[in-house]
Amino acid sequence: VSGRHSYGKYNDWDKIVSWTEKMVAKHPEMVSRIKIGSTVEDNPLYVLKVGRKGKERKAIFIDCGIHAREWVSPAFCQWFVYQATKSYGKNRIMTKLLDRMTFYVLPVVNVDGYIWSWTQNRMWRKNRSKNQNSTCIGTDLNRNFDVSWDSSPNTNDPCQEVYRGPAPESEKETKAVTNFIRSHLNSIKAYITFHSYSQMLLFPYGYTSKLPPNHSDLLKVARIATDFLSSRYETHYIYGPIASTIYPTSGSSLDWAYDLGIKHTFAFELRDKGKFGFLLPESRIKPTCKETMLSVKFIAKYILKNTS
Amino acid sequence: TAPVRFDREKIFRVTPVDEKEARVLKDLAQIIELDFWYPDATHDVAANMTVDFRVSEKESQTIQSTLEQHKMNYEILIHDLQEEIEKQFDVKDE
Repeated sequence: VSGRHSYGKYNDWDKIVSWTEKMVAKHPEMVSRIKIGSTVEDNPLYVLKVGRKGKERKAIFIDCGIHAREWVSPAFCQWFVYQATKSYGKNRIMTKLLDRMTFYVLPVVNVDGYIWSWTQNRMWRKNRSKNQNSTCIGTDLNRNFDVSWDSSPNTNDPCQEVYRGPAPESEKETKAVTNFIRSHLNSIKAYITFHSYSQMLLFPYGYTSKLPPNHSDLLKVARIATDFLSSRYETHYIYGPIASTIYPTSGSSLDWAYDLGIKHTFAFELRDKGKFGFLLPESRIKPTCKETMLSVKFIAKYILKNTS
Repeated sequence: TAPVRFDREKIFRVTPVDEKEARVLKDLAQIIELDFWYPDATHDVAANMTVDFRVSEKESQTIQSTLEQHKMNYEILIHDLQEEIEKQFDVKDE
């Protein structure tokens, strides 16, 4: 894959790293890069801290690329940082958000898996850690969080695509994310994670059909957020609690963040609904990102206004 | 090593109408390697759920004949996965 970084194309890991450096160099007053850890294969895990520099403010943690083959997810994180920095001072809402909030954006969580999906196996999902007593590689990072981690009997086979790992937070990538969020918990008011595909906006819980105490609040935010999303190209998203909207899942980042105390956590399952699946053509990246941006800006505005 | 290729691999979409049909899919997953795209894993397959999965060209015949034998509706979303992988890069370098 030739050429340089482009928001309208899929970028391999090297391009994304150089893009992070470029964003910091271009917007030093708005963007800084934090290395929050490294992966099993010693690739760096970078978070971009986006927002006007100054005293600590309410923050939202956004991550992309937990599952390697879901390429449109990292594309959205790059787009978000680009749009935020580009529209600061021009777009009233974004300017207000960046003046009063901080966004921690982790463009790719599963770096090793993402690289593998570029170089070896486009259909790869898990990370690339080796499993004891098994020739099967990888853990599903979204089953590795310490929340109802071992409640599903079906996630303890290393050869499964949804293998939860040998222990909660066993993976360096998971540990890096959880350590960072725990150490910034007093400011982080929302957690938003991006996956694909199937066009859904999901919120807790996945590990139980029980509804969280602020279910009606989450439902309202998701309803309006999906309305904003569909306002651009009429892309229809369904929304609801994970367990009843799709199926029960254990060990997910969403539930973990919620039970840690972040009471507004959402998971986007981006385009499409299966015509292309994980192979969304590049020509659809920008419309996907533009419509999702409307949704995320609404959620951020809501968090700014409605959290203490 | 050369990247994995997915020549003529197919993506099937099946919506089991009841637990019996869901069971057919789960049994197929026991004997043929299916890569579930949606839901994430075999054990999440349930009645009235849209199920997407990837299967090799060689095994796709068995899948089709089994589904037809059980009179289960299905569609093939992608007929040649490798082709789609190459087609996703449809934006020229700026």
